Amino acid sequence: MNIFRLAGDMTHLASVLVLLLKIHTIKSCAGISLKTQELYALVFATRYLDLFTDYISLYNTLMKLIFLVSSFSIVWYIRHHKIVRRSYDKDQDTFRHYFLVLPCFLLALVINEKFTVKEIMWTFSLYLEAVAILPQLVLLQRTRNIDNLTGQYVFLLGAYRSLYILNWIYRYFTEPHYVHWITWISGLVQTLLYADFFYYYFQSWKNNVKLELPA
Amino acid sequence: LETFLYHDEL
Repeated sequence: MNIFRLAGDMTHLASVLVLLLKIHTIKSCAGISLKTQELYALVFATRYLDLFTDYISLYNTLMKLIFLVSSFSIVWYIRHHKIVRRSYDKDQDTFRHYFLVLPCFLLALVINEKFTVKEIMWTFSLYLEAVAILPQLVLLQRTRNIDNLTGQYVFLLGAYRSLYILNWIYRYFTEPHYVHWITWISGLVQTLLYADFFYYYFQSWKNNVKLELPA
Repeated sequence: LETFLYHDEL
């Protein structure tokens, strides 16, 4: 474990907590894409298949449980909670996210580190996570006024993977044979997708104006 | 040697 990865995990945890805070306290999911939340629940479900088979550390197991429980409960809140579901804007959240699942799965069948069920599911979860933010970014461009919590949520979600890139660089130089091209490339693609969001987020923070993404 | 793919990251 290195400082970049710990910071990355904490940033990821913070993004989930910000979202849960928003949904649980103000009972609203305005501006949040249910599709992205569903994709993230699928990412964790397919990545943490080894939750009960390979014990790595208490920290690892605990964080996996937190991410699994929080992502599924966020999906439940938006879909079934009698108050929260009313603020879900399904007419705007129209990204065909199922079109992301199949290509990621096919790609995982073709490009993976080992052709086993667990490894293919793990690789699938990496590719899917790289594109999971797309419905949310599209929704942000449609909803004119982005509230602070939503902006912070997306920012933290993008920042965590950027910190992971620093972690991979650190591990590459400090651990022999630590080479995971698949992880690195999908992590880089994921971070690049946030590039323009980061730009507008930084501009709104610098000029102290409301965050707005150009349509 | 079976390179046990050790996914120790989240």
